[in-house]
Amino acid sequence: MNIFRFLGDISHLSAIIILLLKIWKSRSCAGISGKSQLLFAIVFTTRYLDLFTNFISFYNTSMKVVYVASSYATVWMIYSKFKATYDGNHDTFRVEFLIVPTAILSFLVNHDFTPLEILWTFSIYLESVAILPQLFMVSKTGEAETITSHYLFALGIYRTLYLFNWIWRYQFEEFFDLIAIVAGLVQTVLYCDFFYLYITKVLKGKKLSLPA
Amino acid sequence: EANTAAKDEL
Repeated sequence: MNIFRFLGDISHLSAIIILLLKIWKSRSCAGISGKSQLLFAIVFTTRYLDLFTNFISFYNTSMKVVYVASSYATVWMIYSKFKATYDGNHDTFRVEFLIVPTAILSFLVNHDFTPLEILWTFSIYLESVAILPQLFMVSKTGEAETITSHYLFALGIYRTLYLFNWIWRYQFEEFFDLIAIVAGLVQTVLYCDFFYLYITKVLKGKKLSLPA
Repeated sequence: EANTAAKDEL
């Protein structure tokens, strides 16, 4: 464990908590892409299948449980509890264009052709593009609530910090995982446009508005 | 040979 990975996990956890609280407190999932949350639930499910078979540490196991539980709770709130507030007309990104290519790629490019490894690889590839429906929805509605932009910022920063974690691990542990690194780079690049808007607008107290 | 380091990561 290193400071970058720890801060990254904290950032990821806070993004998940921010979103849960936003929906629960406001009893509304307006502006939130249910499709992205569905993709995140798939990412965590396919990545943490070794949750019960491969104990790494109490921290690792408890974080995985929190991630899986909160992602399902978020999907449940969007598609069931508060589905009246779900803005389906603007959440129209074709997720099959994300799931199919990443699934095929995980069969072609992986470290080991075994079910667990292919599912792990699929979850890494899918996570790198899972935010696209949400970013697409924000660009379609032309703006996002401030709390949603904080959620997106925390979510984007988490994988950016993981990039530094991988530099650290390459330097000091002679370890690197090209699949995770390349996917993490793609994931971070997808946020660049949003990071720019967040830093130039939201941090100045303005509302986040994208040129529609 | 890329070590699959990322398995102990979240």
